[in-house]
Amino acid sequence: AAIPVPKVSCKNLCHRHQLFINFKDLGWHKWVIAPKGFMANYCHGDCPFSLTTYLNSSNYAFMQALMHEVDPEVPQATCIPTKLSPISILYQDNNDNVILRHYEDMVVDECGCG
Amino acid sequence: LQLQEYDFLQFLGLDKMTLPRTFQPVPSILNKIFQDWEAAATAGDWQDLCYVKELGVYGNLLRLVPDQGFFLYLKKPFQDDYCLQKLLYFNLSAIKAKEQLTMAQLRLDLGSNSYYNLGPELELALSVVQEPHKWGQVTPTPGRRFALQSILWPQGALRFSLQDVVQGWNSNPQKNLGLFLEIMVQEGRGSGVNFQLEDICTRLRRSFHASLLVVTLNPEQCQPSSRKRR
Repeated sequence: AAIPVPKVSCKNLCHRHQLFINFKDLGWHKWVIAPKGFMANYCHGDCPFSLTTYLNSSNYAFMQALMHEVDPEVPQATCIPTKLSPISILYQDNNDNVILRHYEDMVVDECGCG
Repeated sequence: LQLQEYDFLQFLGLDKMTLPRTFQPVPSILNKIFQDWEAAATAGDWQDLCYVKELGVYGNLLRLVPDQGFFLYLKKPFQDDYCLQKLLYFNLSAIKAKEQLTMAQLRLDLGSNSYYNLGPELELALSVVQEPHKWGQVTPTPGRRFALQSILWPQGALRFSLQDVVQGWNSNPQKNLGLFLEIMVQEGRGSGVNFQLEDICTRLRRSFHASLLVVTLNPEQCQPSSRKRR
């Protein structure tokens, strides 16, 4: 049977939301030397079946969205990060050591349905 | 909110919020590595997070450990042609057992102004302290001397590889008794100690700064298979 296409506003579709956290607001500027803040981007939005193919979806997301349409007990495909990048932090610890380290997969660059 | 902050600090590998009174000076090499890493991440360029290409070593954590030692004041200034004597001590307790040491570099910054119009040539000697400091002892008992070199003109920070020494300290922290640094006037040049030499040594003591740059690799975060795959 044909599946009715739900009306979804573009605003509510899965996409990346930009969010910058300034370390000064947290008082972390007292021990973090660099950077000044952190891009805490996040993914949010709907992954309707009709649009999964346009929303950077995995094949699995397409199948899950289809299954959800057929059986609403199957959870919807969810909006998740599809590309992440690392960050580096230069900070000073309790022993006065200056530390530089990478943190993998910390910044959301792209989102999609999965 | 405090609970969330604690969780986040744990995730970053910190036990608790740190509150340093003053920031340690960050050497230009650390700033450069940070900027290169940040630029690559922003540009979306692939980078091996377990290799520090600027230093040519494997590792995913760089630490600059400050010197917590002290100057040894000579009873009579410049006796036996000594300009400066210092015990260097580095607290390595932050290095966790699972971390593999891939580089340990001692950096001695004598301050460029110290060299200005140097006059007499100075000689620098470094040795590992092998016996605990005894009460009433003027200088520590130095063990193996691993560096002896002349200081001729301004040359920025002096660097010495301490990989083997730090490796030993790491496996047996009780052996970490520090290093003994001596800066002397080269033989034959210090005769007739004058005001200029006193001035140089005073400046040297004032601007002297030592640190230990340590690079470690956490095998849990840098597995050989994942590095190959990348």
